[in-house]
Amino acid sequence: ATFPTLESTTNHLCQRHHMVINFEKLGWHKWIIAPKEFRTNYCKGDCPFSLMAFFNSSNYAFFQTLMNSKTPEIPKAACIPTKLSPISMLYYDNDGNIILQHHEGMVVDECGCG
Amino acid sequence: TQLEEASLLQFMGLSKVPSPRIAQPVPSILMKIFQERQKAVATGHFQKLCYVKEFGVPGNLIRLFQDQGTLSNPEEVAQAPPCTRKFLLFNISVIAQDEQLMMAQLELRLRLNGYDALKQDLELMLSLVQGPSPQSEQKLLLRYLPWSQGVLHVDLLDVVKEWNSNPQSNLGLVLELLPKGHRNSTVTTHPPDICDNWRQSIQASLMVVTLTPEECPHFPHFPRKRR
Repeated sequence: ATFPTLESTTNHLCQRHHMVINFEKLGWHKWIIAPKEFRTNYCKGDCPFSLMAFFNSSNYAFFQTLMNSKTPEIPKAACIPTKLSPISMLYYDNDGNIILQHHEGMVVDECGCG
Repeated sequence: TQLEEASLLQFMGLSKVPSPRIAQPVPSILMKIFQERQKAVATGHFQKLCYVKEFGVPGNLIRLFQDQGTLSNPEEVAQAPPCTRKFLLFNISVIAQDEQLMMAQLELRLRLNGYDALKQDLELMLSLVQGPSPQSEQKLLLRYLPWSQGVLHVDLLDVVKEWNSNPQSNLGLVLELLPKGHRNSTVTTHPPDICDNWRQSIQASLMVVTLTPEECPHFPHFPRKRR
């Protein structure tokens, strides 16, 4: 939500993409009580030097991308999560006890170049 | 893939994929807290994840421990009627050293199928096991229950703190249930049902709330570290 909507021509640029993790497909539904699935995102896309400011990039990412233009062995800055949020999970442990815990860094809210 | 799965499970504090033999039902209060936390995350109120308003205590991790006493006490299995003593044991060893105990509540749920024919008030005594002999038991609670009452909650925070700091002291609890007024009676009142029925009529669980400083660094409950 932080970034303006990207046009279809900019789909290759760094941005978040929706991802749904279904615990039944992982075979974990017998012990994870809730949620049944959780919705998160992943980060994917290019980080071109000309748009680094737009992508909420770190200072380090600027330099790395600059170095890449001079020395191709050094990779470009990567499209990575820059803001994460937790989810709560309710599950059985190995002894059949019930656990309610929130786990940090489970949902990607924003992506950027770093 | 198995290696990655193991890493993720370790991150969740689990050594392997749990396969609960008997999936105990989830209490409605836990489901309610889970839903409240989902709402808090959706609205960005992450501080609410470190406070359990339903219990009025700080905490980010809630566990409901199963009673494992029946499995580990062969004497109880062999006990003859009236078999009014029930051994309770909670394996709390999964609580990490850096977790702060905020609440420990024993829930005793009485389904009076074994005793309902008596229609008498009950006398419930809870004791802490401190050694091999019954004489070493420390009485924690003596309470009378109307025969129709189904649930009893007992605060065990101090007891669980001691078990957590000194795991060898966790020798369990003994629950004794008698028809009111029969404790010192010379006449033995035999309940109408057998021991299995009696054991099934009582379900015990231990709800524990802990707070992890790393997960809740902003929570003001913790004393500040010296700089």
